[in-house]
This record gives sequence, C-alpha cells and structure tokens, in this order.
Amino acid sequence: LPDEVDWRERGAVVPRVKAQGDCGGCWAFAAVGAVEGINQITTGELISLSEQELLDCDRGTDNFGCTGGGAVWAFDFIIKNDGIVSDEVYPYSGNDTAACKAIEMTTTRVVTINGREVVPENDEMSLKKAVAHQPITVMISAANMSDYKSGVYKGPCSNLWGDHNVLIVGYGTSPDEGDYWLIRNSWGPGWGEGGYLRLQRNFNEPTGKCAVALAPVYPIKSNSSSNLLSPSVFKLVLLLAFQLISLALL
Amino acid sequence: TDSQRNEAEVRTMYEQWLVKNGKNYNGLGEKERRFKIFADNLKSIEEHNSDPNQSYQRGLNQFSDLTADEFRSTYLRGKVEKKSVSDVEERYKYKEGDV
Repeated sequence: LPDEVDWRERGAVVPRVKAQGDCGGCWAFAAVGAVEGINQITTGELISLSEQELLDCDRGTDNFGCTGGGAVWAFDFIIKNDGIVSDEVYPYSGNDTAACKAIEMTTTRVVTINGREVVPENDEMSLKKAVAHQPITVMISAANMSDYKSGVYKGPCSNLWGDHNVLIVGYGTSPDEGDYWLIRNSWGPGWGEGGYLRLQRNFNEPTGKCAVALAPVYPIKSNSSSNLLSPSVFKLVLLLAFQLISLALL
Repeated sequence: TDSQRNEAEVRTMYEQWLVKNGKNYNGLGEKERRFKIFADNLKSIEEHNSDPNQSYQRGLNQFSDLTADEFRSTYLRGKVEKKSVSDVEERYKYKEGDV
C-alpha cells in the first residue's frame, strides 16, 4: 500500500472546507464528503453536494437533522432517494427548521451511489487499505479537540465509541510525530490545519486512536452507465445534438 | 507565574478575539461570563503549548468562549449504533502482502 495518500492532491476533495455552524450535522458533512470523493474517483467530476438535503429530507428514523445522526444511514437515504443534488441547487442554511424541498430530480444533476459497506472494524491496516482506495467516513471521540490547532493529535479521547462523524481523506507519516490519519472536519477552515486534523495512526489499541477504526463506512459507486450522464458528457452530448440540428437546418 | 498573562493582556486578547470571530452577546453580564470561560480556555491552551514534548499545538478559535459541555452538546452529534455496522465487507480486508 502507498506510504502516503492525500485525496486532496488527487482532486477528490472539494477544496472549500465547509462549516456546519451551530448545527449538529457533522454526519451529513461526512457522508457528503465521501460521496463527493467516490463520485470524482469514478466519473472524474468533482461536484460539491448538498448537506442541507440530508438535514431536511433524511429525517425521522436514524438521522435527526441538527440533533444528530450517522453517515451510514445517510448513504442508505441517498440510495433510496436515487441520488443527492449539488449544494448549488440545495444550499446549506445551517438549521433544520425547513421541510424537505421537492427538487425536480429529472432536470437537476444528481450524484448517485449504488451501496455502502463497512470496513472490517478495529483494524487500522484494513482502514489504511480502504483509504488508499477512497475517502472513508469514521466516528471519532472529539470532545477534547475543540482547540486543536496543528500537529499529530495524541491527546486524550473523550469516550470509547466516538461522538463526531468526520472523513478520512488520507494518511501519512510525520518525521517528528509518526503515523497519522488525515481527517477532513466540518468546523470551517479556521479550525485545526486549515479545517483538517492529523490523528495518530497505528495506535496500540485495535479501535485506533479516539475510536477511529471502530465504524468506518464508505459508499460504493459502480463504473456503470450512470457515468454517461456525468455533467461533462451530458454537455458534450447536448452540444453534438445542437450541431447536428443546425447542420440539418442548413 | 511571570509567564502567565495579567488580566489586562487577556482582556485585550479577548476583545481582539471577539472582533475576529464576529461575536457579540445580548444578555447583561454575558460578555463578562464569556470572558471568564475564554480566560480559562486560554490558560489551558498556553499550559499545553508550553510543554515542548506535546505532539500537537492547541489554539484559540471560534469555540474559545464555550465550556466543554456547551461544545459537546452542540458540535458532537455523530452517532453510531451496532446495527449500523452489521454489514462488514471483505472488499478492503487487509491481507499480508496486499498491493
């Protein structure tokens, strides 16, 4: 497996670090980041997707808007919903007071996934193999990380099962501080290393540092015909059609 | 200790932090209450950072006027239940020698 991976360098991570604001919607940001990643890896298109659609529409069974939830169930919603739209179409409002907006899915570009799976738990080597293939959502116990600023976090963890959903977008080794997971958070670019956290990797507990290896989940997207509908190909087909029509009219 | 800041210095930092983070408080006395929380957080941060053996640095940010409980109740809402990890797949199961 590669010694270092950083999906930001591979263009599979939206450059703008998003901020959940005073809303407990971390689960939506983790899920959206993972879908943005696998979509780019599979189709070549990096599209910033809508956390707000999840907060407003995936509500009432396992996920509860700003009150909390888990990326694993957000993936199930996206599959049932036949996709998720961009945050251009369904922008973030930072609260969950609105009802689910009815988006005309046929005319709007949506990103679909075909399933979701769980990485073998309590196994940082399997998690490393997974991250080498795509960004992975994880739970970490983050109560002691509110003022993390830089470096490889080896500090205290608040519980054993995790309380904050985030996205691993890479891993590496620091010459001074050792192995780390590269984690994209949803607390804005002013937190941590430009919005990112480096968390100790290859910890002496199977759960990983701060429960990182306890419940890693990822979406699956097959390389199927849906790519023919990716926005760039869609535009190309449209252009070609107009060309043919204009030729026919001449 | 002399390395600890005096209150005037901390107040100046607090005022700068308020502007930088666009904070303003409504309730009477709220600003003073928040100042005490801010000062405690700053003290804890500086004690941590003064230890050269730490692997990471801590610093002021948008959460610096919150108590640990307030931070936890608003921003830590991820949840995982055993049932959600029921379908562990072998796709990424690591085997010795994996390339």
